[in-house]
Amino acid sequence: GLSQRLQDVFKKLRGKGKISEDDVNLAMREVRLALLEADVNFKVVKDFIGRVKERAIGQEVLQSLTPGQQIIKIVHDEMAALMGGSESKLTFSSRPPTIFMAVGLQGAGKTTTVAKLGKVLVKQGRKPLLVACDIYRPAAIKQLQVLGEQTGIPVFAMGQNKPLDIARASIEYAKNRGCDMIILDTAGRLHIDSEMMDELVQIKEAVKPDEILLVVDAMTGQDAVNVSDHFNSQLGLSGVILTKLDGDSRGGAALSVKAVTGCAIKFVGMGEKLDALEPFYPDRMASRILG
Amino acid sequence: IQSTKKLDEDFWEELEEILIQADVGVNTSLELVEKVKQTARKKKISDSSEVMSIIADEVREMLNYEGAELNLQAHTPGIIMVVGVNGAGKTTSIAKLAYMFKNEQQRVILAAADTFRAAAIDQLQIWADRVGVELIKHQEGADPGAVVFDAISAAKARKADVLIIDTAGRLQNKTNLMKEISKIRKIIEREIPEGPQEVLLVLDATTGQNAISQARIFEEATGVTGIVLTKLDGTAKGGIILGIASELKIPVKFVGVGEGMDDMKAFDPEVFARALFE
Ligand SMILES: Nc1nc2c(ncn2[C@@H]2O[C@H](COP(=O)(O)OP(=O)(O)OP(=O)(O)O)[C@@H](O)[C@H]2O)c(=O)[nH]1
Ligand SMILES: Nc1nc2c(ncn2[C@@H]2O[C@H](COP(=O)(O)OP(=O)(O)OP(=O)(O)O)[C@@H](O)[C@H]2O)c(=O)[nH]1
Ligand SMILES: [Mg+2]
Ligand SMILES: [Mg+2]
Repeated sequence: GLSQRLQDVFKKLRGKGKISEDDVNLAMREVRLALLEADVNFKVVKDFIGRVKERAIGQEVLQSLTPGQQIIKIVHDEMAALMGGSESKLTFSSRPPTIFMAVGLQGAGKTTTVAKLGKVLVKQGRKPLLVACDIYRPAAIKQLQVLGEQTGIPVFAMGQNKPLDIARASIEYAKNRGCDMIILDTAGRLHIDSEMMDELVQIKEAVKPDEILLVVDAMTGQDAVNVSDHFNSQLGLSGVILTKLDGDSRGGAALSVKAVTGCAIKFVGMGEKLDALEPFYPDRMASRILG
Repeated sequence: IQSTKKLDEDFWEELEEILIQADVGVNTSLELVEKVKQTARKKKISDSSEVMSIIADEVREMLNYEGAELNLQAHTPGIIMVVGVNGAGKTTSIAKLAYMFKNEQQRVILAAADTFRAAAIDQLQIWADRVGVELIKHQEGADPGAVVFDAISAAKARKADVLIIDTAGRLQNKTNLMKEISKIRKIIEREIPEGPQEVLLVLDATTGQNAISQARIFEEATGVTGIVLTKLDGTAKGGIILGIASELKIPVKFVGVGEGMDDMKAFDPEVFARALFE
């Protein structure tokens, strides 16, 4: 992992006495490689290394007996600070029903995550309603209905109607059913599909969600920056959910998405089962990305 | 890259940057740029536009393979097993393949061997109806091996040309799920000794370096004869296939460029190479 590589870098430099800025540059190169291999976006890596280097040429490293370890600590702490820090709790409305909307690329894990989120809310004593706004994908509505049955959470569907109308109608339906929460499941879409992105903008303007959550696959590569930037600039995101973290990808997309949108990662998907949704821990994620 | 740049360190760095941002991966990008540098030096090239055509050739070469078409003539029914991680686009890609074969007047049967995920069977049934092909399925929760066994019998009985098997998405680090998919392959081999003609790994073009681990582990578990690279209609470049090509020599056979049944094309290394730099 990175700590071994940095140890090797500084082993070669032992016996030279004080560490110089050039030596730190060598170490920064190793960090850069590790982050790129972990799928952190190229530009995000550049900015991040710039910030870390400023601290790495400070006294805490240059005077240290274990400069490699010092640098790892700085990198880890900077990364955890970058990914943490903003409001990671869910926002609830003072006038129910609270409305959450899940958005993202095709196959990211939205439908599954919507059901998992419903389960978490039920545990908190709330009464969620899952809403089937994906009218495009074959059996998408059925998929949400099956998940609703498996979790004992009601699902509102209006078949092949406009997603905008379904979202609007779900509010009255929730109130009549005594539900204080609505979670909208939307169709996967490309950030460059202006018609589909406009559909989300219309839903947002009509029902004013309290949370717009971008669902991102943890194995996403360099494109994570493009995707999250587009979704954020068109919709204004309130948070991110990173899925499939039970895989073995390093998950550098987490750093990219946070760096580019400033949005908190609020939850992580840790499996296909409906109880596999956990809070996001920035320092755990930092360790994972650094390998 | 502007076409009138001189070949200095900045130029080579910029080339590296483009490749890394296309998900080619650091090591593969460095190797590729080094190779191109050497070729440019040997040929005494000083014009950056000529370098672009060298690198396009190099990329095409890495991706051009024998056996880059589907291999179905050897046996009837030709069996295609489709595998990959969750959400990559397997089920949709199967619909697209079925549509392609149907248009070539081939008799196609599909097998719904994802008996686990909510509404997976319903999803494939809708596609089968739209394309106009038969689907062999059991109930949700049934043994996927049993579905495969039934589907092979049906394909033999109906003299189908092609049988395409949909499997549940699985992350490659889940040992028990990888055991299950190896077992499904063994079931096919029991019924058809030469085994499936094709095992297609479906890879999402937005995937980063984890794709290499996916290819390695699925190759170990079931063998992989080809890759279907999906969602290339997005902004991701799918550069991960270069690392996979150089390490595992697995050819990309198809690319997915949309959500409709006609949104699939044969892989064209030339088109791919050019798109990397757009
Ligand atoms: N291992 C694992 N699988 C997951 C996780 N989240 C979702 N999945 C799986 O990923 C696949 C895609 O999930 P969906 O919920 O259908 O994704 P989606 O974003 O709704 O897809 P579209 O509606 O087509 O855009 C399914 O096989 C899910 O079971 C996770 O955290 N871990
Ligand atoms: N834009 C685009 N979307 C695609 C493409 N291929 C598949 N999709 C979409 O990706 C999502 C997931 O596709 P599926 O076919 O359900 O993926 P899967 O691998 O079978 O998923 P699991 O069975 O849950 O593992 C769906 O919304 C598809 O419409 C493609 O080439 N382009
Ligand atoms: Mg969905
Ligand atoms: Mg599927």
